[in-house]
Amino acid sequence: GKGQSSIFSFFGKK
Amino acid sequence: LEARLEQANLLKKVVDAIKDLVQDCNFDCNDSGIALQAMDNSHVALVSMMLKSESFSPFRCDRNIALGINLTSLQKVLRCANSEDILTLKAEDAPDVVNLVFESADSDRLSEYDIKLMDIDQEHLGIPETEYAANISMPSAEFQKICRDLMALSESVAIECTKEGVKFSCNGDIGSGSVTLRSHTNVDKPENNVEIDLTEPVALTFSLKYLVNFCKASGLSGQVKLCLSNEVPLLVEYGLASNSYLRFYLAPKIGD
Repeated sequence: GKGQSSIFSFFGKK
Repeated sequence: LEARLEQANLLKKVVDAIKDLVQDCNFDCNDSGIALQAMDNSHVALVSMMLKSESFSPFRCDRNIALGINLTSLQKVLRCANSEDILTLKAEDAPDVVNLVFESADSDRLSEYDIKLMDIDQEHLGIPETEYAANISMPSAEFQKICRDLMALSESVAIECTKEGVKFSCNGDIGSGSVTLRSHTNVDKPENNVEIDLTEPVALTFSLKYLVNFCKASGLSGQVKLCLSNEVPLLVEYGLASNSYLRFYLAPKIGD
């Protein structure tokens, strides 16, 4: 099955 | 800060919609308005709210301040407002509390509450400007029904957008299901329109638990906008008056 990714994988810390 | 909102109900609906996702957050106030950005504990979903200064009348914010507020506390106080009340938010420089005043438009009732502020160390994420491959507008109630219906069968939904339309499908222990929507224009009831703007086909999988949670915002807007590109978070946007918005980002499920 597919795994849940995290927001951190896409949006970087400012 | 002094910000007068014609409808206390608007803020109440926003808080009701997000408080199961995020608990303590900073309301960042500056002269462009009041913004909030927060992630859920598992870092899968991100809430981004913007209440532009134009949504308030009057709006005054002399210095940038972050109001750290527990949303359960805010919800308790907002429940004290009557549905037609006008809300004024006030805070001083380096405040300990935020002051909320509810005024009834047609009576002389005035109620006033202070909520203690918290020091919240919250990191802000940079959300890149994205040209999404698919932009879908649909009735918010329709999106809510699809998410709730499919959640009865499965914990995740595949969203596929092609020239044919947008297909929401799921596979679970008891069986499978899908709902397909095509572009649709209702001249008499534009709130029922489905608009699909596609530059390339998209197929992504998302957790329904979060989507159902986002749909608590359905009362804020008759239409919801879904923006998708392959391999990036889904954007679910509820537009508010004066270009204000409540946005949710959801990280996709990836890999095999």
